[in-house]
Amino acid sequence: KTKPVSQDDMYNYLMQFDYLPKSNLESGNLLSDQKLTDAIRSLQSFGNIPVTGQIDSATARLLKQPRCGVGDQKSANSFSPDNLYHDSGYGVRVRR
Amino acid sequence: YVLQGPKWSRTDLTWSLVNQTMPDASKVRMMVSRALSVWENNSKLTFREVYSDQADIQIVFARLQHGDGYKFDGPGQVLAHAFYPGEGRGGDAHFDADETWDFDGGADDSRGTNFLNVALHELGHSLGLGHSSDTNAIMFPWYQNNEVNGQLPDDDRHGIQELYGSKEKTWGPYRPRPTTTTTTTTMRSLNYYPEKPANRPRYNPNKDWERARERQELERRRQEQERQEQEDRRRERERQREREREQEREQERERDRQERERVRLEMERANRERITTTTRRSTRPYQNGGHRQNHHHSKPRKPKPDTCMTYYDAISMIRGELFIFRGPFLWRIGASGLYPGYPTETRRHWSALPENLTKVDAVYENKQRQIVFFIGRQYYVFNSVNLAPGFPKPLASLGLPPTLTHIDASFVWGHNNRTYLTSGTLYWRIDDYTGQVELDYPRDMSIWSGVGYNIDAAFQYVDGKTYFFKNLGYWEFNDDRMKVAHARTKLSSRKWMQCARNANEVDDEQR
Repeated sequence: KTKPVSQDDMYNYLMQFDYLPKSNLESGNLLSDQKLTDAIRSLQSFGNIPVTGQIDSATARLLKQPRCGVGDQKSANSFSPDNLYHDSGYGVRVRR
Repeated sequence: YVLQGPKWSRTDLTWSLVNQTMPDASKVRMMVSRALSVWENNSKLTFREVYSDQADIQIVFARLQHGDGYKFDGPGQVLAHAFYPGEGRGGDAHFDADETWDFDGGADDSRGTNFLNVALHELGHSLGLGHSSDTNAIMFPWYQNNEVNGQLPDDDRHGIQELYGSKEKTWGPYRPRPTTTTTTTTMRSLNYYPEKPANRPRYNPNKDWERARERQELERRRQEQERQEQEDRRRERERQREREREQEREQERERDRQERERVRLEMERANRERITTTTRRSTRPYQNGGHRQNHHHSKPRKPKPDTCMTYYDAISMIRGELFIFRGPFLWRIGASGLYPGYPTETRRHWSALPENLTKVDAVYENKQRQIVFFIGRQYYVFNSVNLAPGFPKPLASLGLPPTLTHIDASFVWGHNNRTYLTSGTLYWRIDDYTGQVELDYPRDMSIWSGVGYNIDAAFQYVDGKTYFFKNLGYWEFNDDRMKVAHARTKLSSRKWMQCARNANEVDDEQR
C-alpha cells in the first residue's frame, strides 16, 4: 500500500520537475486550487497514468518512483547552462 | 521526443570521468562508453574518452549539494541529472553517489539501479533531448530497467537523428561494407590518454614467470603514480577554480563600488543643480530646514547624512510610522510627513543600542510587535524602547551560520506574512513558531528576481507591497510575478523622504 502524499510533498515535486513555476517555492501555499489541479493533471498525463487531477494512489506511486532530476516541461528551460548563473547554488559562479 | 536547449555544433564529442579514483571507475567508464555507443550508432555523433576537465561531457558522481544548485537527495527518488549542451557545465552528467548502482548492466533490480540505463538517459540530455512522455522511450523521466542491446527505441532515435542526422545514407546493393573504427582505437590516439593497463601479463613462452611478475609490479606502480598525478591535477584544478571564483567575487564587489560611486557623483551633480535652481523657491517640502546647515557645519565626529542624497542601511514600519536608518541616525516619517528635527541619533530612541553604534544593518517589527535590530553579528529585541531580557544575542542563535558577519535586510513579506532575512547572495525564512531559521534555507537571492545581491534594505510598506533598496534607489516588488515591478531603480529620496524634484529631473516615463 502506498503511503499517502502530503500536499507539501506534492507542491515540492511539482515545482522541482517544472509542473509549477519555481517561484512558488516561496508562495506555493497561495496557489489557486485550479492551478494545482492543472499541474497534477499535467504530471499524470506525462507519467501515463489516469488523468484525474487528484492525488490518487497511482499518482502517489508515480511520485515515489525513482527518476531523473531534470524537469519535464520544455518551457521551464531548467538545466540549461544559460541558467547556471541564476541557479548555481547560492550564487557561486562556477567556471571550468 | 522533445528537443531541448541548444545542440552541439560539432559531432565529434569528448567525455571524461571525473571520479577516476572511485572503486568502480573502470566499470563506470565501460558503461558510459557502452551508453554513448548506443547514441553513436544511431546518429552521426562520435565520442572519445579523454582525461581532461575540458571534455565536452564530464561524468560526475556526487552526493547531496554538489555545487550546481541541484542537490541530490540521498538514496532513491532522484538518481541523476544532466545539463543540456553548452559551454562550461553544459553537457555534463551527474549521478547520485548515494544510490546503490549496479555497474554490471544486469536486469536484476535487486542488485541495484542499472547504471547503464540511467547513463543512457542522462547522456540523452547531454546531447539535447528533453523528457519524453513515451513510456517506451529512453528519455521517459521515470526509471525503467529495460533491456538496451545497443538499440534505441523509435522515439529516441527520431529525436537524436533530428538533431544530428542518421549514421549513414542508404547505399545501393553494390556499396562495399564500410570499415568501422572502434571507440577504443579512437581513445588510444590521444597522447595524454594512458595505455590501458593489462589485467594480467600476456602469456609468453619465451619469458619466465618471474619477469612477468616484475612487469606486473612495474605496471602497478606506474598506475599508482598515474593516479597520484591525476589526484594532484584535480586538486590544482580545484585551487584554480577557487581562485577564479574569488576573482569574480572581487570583480563583483569592485563593480558594486564603482556603481555606488557613479550614482553618488551623479546625485551630487544633480543636487548642485537643484540648489542653484531652487534658490528662488521659498521652501522645500519636508526638507529639514536646519539640516543642510547642520550637515555643513556639524561636528566632524558624527556628520548627519543628507536627507535627499543618501542610501539607507535599514528601513522599517514601526508602530505605523516609517523609520529610515543611515549610519547612527534615523529619520521618522508619520502621517504628516517627515518629523522636524530629524535625522537624529538612533540611540535617542533606543538607548540600549551600543554606544559606539556606527550603523544598523536591518530592522523589523515582529508579530509580537517587538522591534528587532540587526547590528553586525548580533541582534537586539526591544519591547517598545526597552531592551528585552537576554538580548543582544548572536545571529547564530537564530540558526544562522556562525560565520555570518551581518544581515543586509529583514522584512515581513506581505504575500505570505512570513519573515525573511537576507545577507549577500542568500536569504533565510524565520519560522514564527520556533523563532529559528527554517530548515530548507538558505536559498539564493535570485528568487527575488531583479533585486540582485548585497541589497541595502527591504521592508513592507502600508500598501502591503515589499520594497527593496540599493544605493540611492529602490524597487517595488511584484509578488505575483516574483520580480521587480520596474527594472531600473527609482530614486528613494523622492518617494520616501519626499524630496522635491530638481528642474532638470524627469520621470522615467518622460525619459
